[in-house]
Amino acid sequence: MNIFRLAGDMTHLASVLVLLLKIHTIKSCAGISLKTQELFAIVFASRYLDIFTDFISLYNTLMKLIFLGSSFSIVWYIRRHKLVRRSYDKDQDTFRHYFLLLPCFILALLINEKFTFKEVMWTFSLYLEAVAILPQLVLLQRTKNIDNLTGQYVFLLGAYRGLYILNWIYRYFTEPHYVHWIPWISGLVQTLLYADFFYYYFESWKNNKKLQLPA
Amino acid sequence: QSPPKPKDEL
Repeated sequence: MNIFRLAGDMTHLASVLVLLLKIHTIKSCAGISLKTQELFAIVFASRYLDIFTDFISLYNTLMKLIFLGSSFSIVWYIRRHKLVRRSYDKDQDTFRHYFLLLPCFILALLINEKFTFKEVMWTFSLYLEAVAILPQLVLLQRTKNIDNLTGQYVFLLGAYRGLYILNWIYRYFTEPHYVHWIPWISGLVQTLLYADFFYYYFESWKNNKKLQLPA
Repeated sequence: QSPPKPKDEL
């Protein structure tokens, strides 16, 4: 494992921890999109179907369990915890996320590396992950006062994607036959979706001002 | 030909 991949996994892990910290300690999910969180839970559930069949490393299995467990518990918190669900901005979080599910699934049926159940589900998870942040970005744009933890959460998610691209570039030059178009293109699309957010995040950081996205 | 894809990423 190279440094970019490790750093990418760690920022991904940190993003989840920041979100759980916010929800668990402040008992608030203000500014967090349940739609995006549900999509991430579906992403992990469909991607990690191999968790009990293909063993890669203890690290790999543990991380998969952490991402599965955390994504489902975040959804549980927002839907079921009586204090947390009260802080959920239901009226702002209106993105119709099921409109993303069907096109991603059809695309996975059409464009995949092998037409098997596991492979199609894995490809579906990549396409869905690429666009899963959209409801969250829309919600951020509607939120007047983005709190620091929410801003950091989205920043860490974007950093994770950027680091994965560096990891792929590194692996392309150091490993023979390392060409994977489907994860690369969907990963690139995913990272580009964060570009606008990053711009305003750094501007607010540079000017020492509160983060606010233009509507 | 391409080798089997390593699903070693998360």
